[in-house]
Amino acid sequence: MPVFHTKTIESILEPVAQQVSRLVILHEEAEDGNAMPDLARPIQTVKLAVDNLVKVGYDTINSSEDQILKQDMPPALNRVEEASLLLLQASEMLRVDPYSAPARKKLIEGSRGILQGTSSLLLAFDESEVRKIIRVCKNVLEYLAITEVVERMEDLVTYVRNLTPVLTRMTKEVDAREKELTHQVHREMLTRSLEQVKNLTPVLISGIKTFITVKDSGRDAKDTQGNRDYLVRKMSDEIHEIIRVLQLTTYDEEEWD
Amino acid sequence: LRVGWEQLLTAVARNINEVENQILTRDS
Repeated sequence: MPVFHTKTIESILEPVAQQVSRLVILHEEAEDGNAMPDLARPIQTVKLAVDNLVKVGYDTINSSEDQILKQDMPPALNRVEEASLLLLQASEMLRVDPYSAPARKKLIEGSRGILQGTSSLLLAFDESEVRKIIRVCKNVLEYLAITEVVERMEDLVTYVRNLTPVLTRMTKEVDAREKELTHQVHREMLTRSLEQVKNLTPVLISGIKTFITVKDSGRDAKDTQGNRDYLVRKMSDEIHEIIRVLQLTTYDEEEWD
Repeated sequence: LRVGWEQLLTAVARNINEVENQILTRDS
């Protein structure tokens, strides 16, 4: 099972995660007495990158309207800043004593801290993206919920005209999200539900049309109404399933402990 | 170990830059 649930997060974090793991092993196996190289310059580069990230992060917090994102970002940014401080302390200690074992420990802790902090940041952003997609899905659900007021052909025209763009947007966004996921089962679940929604849409429109035609002809429209309601329920259920799967992750923060 | 530590710090710096890019891209 993949550790990172999206390809973007995986592509960013995987290389550094591998480096940290490798260094932890090397550090543990290293014999005491090995002099450490001068790392002042690469550590300074990391510090500059962290300073930029923190600035960009707080700009985002100030401009975002997503309250959960605003709440999730500061602890992750603090984590990165604290970790950067550990690296600077290690650099200072190594300058005085290139054999310092505590400095090596701080290097590992700092690198790991940055990995944890950036990972939390990416997750917070990813969750915010998912919330955006879910809002689009809920928009479609709201349209489906008013299907019963469509009683005339003119209403149906308006209904289709309004439903089509939100449905298209939902399809596009869920489809893109599916391609981003690393978890095969979740991908298949999204694809299946999305296909169902796509297939059911013309059937629903035709069902509403039949209901209106039968009702207008003065015949008993109970069965056609039942069919229409069944299709609305079926489509709504699939969209609820999409919302549920969108929120699933395989990520486990303890992996980093 | 020399190459290892420098490589790690380079990877960490790259990681931070990529996260920053993600934030900027999604924020826009």
